Amino acid sequence: TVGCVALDKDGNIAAGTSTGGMMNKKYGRIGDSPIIGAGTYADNETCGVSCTGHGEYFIRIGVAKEISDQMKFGKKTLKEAAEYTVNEHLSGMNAQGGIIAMDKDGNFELVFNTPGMYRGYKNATDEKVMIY
Amino acid sequence: NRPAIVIHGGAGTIERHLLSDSLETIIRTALQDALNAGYAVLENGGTAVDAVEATITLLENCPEFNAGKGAVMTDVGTHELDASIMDGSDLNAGAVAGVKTVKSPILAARTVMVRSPHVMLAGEGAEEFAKQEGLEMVDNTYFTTPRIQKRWDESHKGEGSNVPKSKFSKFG
Repeated sequence: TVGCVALDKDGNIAAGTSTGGMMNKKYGRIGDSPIIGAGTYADNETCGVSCTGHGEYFIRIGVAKEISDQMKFGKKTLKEAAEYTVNEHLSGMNAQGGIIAMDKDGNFELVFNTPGMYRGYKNATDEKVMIY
Repeated sequence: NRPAIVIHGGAGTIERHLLSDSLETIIRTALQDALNAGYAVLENGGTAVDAVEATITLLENCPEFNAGKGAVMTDVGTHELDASIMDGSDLNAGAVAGVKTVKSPILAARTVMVRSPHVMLAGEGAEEFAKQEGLEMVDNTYFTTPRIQKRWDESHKGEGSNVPKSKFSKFG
């Protein structure tokens, strides 16, 4: 699975996710990646999110929109919202995976509860690629 | 607002001993190339949606990631791809699920968002829509790579016998 969240010069946020899904899947199984609110979400007022992991759990929780909603209705910061959803809500269900997210001010979070996540960021002052 | 971009290439058990130095270099380079491509769109005044499409298209074309070329295989040895995109400025969104011959699923998702009244199209209908909209269509085998084929072969070794399926099997 691959994903991206971008913030443009007009302050607009967009998010996207693309995947081959789960290896050896059967019966037309679909994970969270194509499901808006689960694997992908974007709202200029809060943040953009793209997810990767055990899709069944990401769908049931509605991970991407849960992070945005904690900011919109719970007045949490992106960091607080992302860390709760991954490290408490998902981990509490033994669900493995990660998220990338960025808010309207360009703050970003790359949070995962697996041994690794291919990830990276680039802005006007910094850029980095990470694996573990 | 200063433009910015974040990306991922999947999370999971990335076993260090399985990630050779050369493969790690390929992956790091691909991630950096994707960041550069998306950021260049933003720097040139492009929209966030344009940047997301450019970045993910590049990652779909990189065989090292489970998306587009290099996607994992289903139990019967085919590829079924999914993608979605969302615009935070108007909460417009597009998605395709279970497509088999659309070369760029993220481009198909964006086309659904921009050129249809729907959010998600699935299976043959999504393929038909992509074809009608002039998107590039490929044979399903386009997405197969030697590495993916080898993993699939290994997980189906002993098929038909009472040998337990490999650890990849998550099905009763």
